[in-house]
Amino acid sequence: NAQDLPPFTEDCRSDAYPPPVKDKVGTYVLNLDQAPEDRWTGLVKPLTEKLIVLIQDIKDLVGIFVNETKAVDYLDELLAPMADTFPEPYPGELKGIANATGIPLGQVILYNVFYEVFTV
Amino acid sequence: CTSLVVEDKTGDLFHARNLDFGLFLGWDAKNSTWALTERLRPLIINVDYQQGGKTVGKGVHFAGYVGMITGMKPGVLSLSMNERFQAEGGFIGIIEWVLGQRDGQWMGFVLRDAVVKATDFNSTLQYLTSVDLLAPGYIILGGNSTGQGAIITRSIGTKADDVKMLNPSNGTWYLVETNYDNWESPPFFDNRRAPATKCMNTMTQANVGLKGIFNVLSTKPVRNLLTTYTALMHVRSGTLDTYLQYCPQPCFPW
Repeated sequence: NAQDLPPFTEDCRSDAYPPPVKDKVGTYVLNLDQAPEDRWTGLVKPLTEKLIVLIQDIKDLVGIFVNETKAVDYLDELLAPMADTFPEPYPGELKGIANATGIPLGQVILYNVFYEVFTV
Repeated sequence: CTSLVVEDKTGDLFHARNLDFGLFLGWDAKNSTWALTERLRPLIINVDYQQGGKTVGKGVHFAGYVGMITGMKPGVLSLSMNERFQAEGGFIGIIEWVLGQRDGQWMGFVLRDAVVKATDFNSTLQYLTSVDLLAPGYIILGGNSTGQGAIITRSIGTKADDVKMLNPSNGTWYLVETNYDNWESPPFFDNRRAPATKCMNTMTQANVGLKGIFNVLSTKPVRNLLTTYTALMHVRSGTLDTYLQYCPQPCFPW
C-alpha cells in the first residue's frame, strides 16, 4: 500500500492550475481536405528524430526477448501489408507518415496498433 | 490512465484525463523514470481536424499515431479511452485480423471516426457500446447536456460488459475511471480511484471547473511516473487544453 502513503500520495492539490505556460501543448491543424498521404507531413517530418528514438526503444525491448534484427525484419514483412486492410483514410495516412519520416511502414503500423499489442 | 467526466450545479459538463503509458517498457535507472514515457512526452500535440476550413473535431495525439484516444467534437461530445487489462486482450484480435477475419476494428481508428462524425451523445453512446472491437477498453464519453456522461466497459467483439451513467439527480455528479472495472474494487497495488474520488469530494460540485479537475488529476498518485499529459475538455465552449505532466521523485511508479 505504499501508494497510499506520503511521499507517494499527497493532500488534494489546489494549486496546480494554471500549470506553467511552457507545459501547454501546441496545436496542429489537420486538413482533411488534403490527401491522406500528405495531411500529417507537416507534423511528423520535423519530429522524425524523436519518432525514430521512440520506435528504437520499442525495438530494443523486443530485442531483449528475441533477435532484434530478425524480429524487426519479420515485423516489417508481416505488418506492412496490413496497411491496406485498414479502413480509409488510414492506409494513405500511415504510408504518408512512413514516406515523410523514412520510418519503414511496418514500424509505423506497429506504433499505430500498439494499443492492441500492449493489451497482451 | 485516469478519466473524469463531471457535471457542475448548472448542468454544464467537463471531461478530463491523465494519459499514463510506458509501464515496464524500459526503466531509466539514471533518471528513475520509465524510458518510453519520457520518449512519448515530446511527441504530444493537439490536433484540430478541419474540413472546408471548419473544425470538425479535436484530438490529443502522440505524433505519428493517427488514431484518437482523447478528443472531442466541439459542442457535441468529448471522449477518452483508458486501457482495460483482460485475458482476452488485443492479441486475439490481431491474430484474427492477420488470419483474415476483419469484422473487428482498431480502437484508435474507431474512436477517431466516432468523434469526427458524431452528431449527438446518445447515438455515439449506442455505437461505441456495440461496435466490433479488436481490443478491450474503457470508453469515457461526455456530452453537452445534463446527465450526458458514461463509462462504457468494452470487451473485444461486440460486447459491452457495462455502461455506467452520470446521474446528478441522485448524487452521481461525476464518474471516475482508471484501469479497472468500476463495479469491482481496484487492486490494492494500484488504487488511483480512491484518491481521485477523495479529491473530487473535497472539491465538491460547487467548485467544478477546469481548475478543480486539473488539481484532482495533478494530485499524486493520480499523477504518477507514467503520466504524460493532462487534457481538459469543455464541450459547450469547444475547449481542449492539454498540458504536459511530470512527476519528480519521490513519485509512485504507476
